[in-house]
Amino acid sequence: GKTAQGKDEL
Amino acid sequence: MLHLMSILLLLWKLKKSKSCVGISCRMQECYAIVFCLRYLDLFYQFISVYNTAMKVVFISSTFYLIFLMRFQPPVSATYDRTADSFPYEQYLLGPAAVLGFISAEEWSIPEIFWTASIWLESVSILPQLILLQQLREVENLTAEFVATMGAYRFFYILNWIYRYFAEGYVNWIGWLGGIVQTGLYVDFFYYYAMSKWYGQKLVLP
Repeated sequence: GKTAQGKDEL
Repeated sequence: MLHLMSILLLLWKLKKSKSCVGISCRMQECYAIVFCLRYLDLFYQFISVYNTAMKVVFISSTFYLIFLMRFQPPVSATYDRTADSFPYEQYLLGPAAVLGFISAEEWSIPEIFWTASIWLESVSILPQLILLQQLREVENLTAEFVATMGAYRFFYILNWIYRYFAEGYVNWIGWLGGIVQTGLYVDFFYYYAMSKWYGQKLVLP
């Protein structure tokens, strides 16, 4: 599924 | 990568000059808090090897920097705690916690911590900028370190624009925090760019 907003960023 | 480079530049500077004059340990403490709040997800969510590796490197190198400046001679002997005295505990932590609480997408601990960390990161450079404004003259390596530390957020903005059109990606809190963060640097960047253009030492007004 899609990652929640910003959660795949550092 | 720019963020990583700024940390490596700072480590290199501390090792090479054995001095942390002009470097704000308090800024690093703010970042340590940011990373601890945001990277809690290391314990319950896996995104990629790259993502995990970077999180571990950011947390450990930031704590190491604080250790060097506060406790490890000869660097710690040069740390001026009177000059580096921006009271972030009152001025930044409190407001970031309140904003994190009221602007979180849902009221769960990870979500509130993540949101607070975005707001705190956006102002974490303030102790460093205020320290440099007191000293006015900025050493070359310190100038590069602060410039890369600001530039990484600007490149996030470019990536967000790309992701918005490519994937319909939306991240309102990240965007707002990123704009505030980049905005705080604009002034420094201006003087940094001028000093590079004229090949002179960076001196802040």
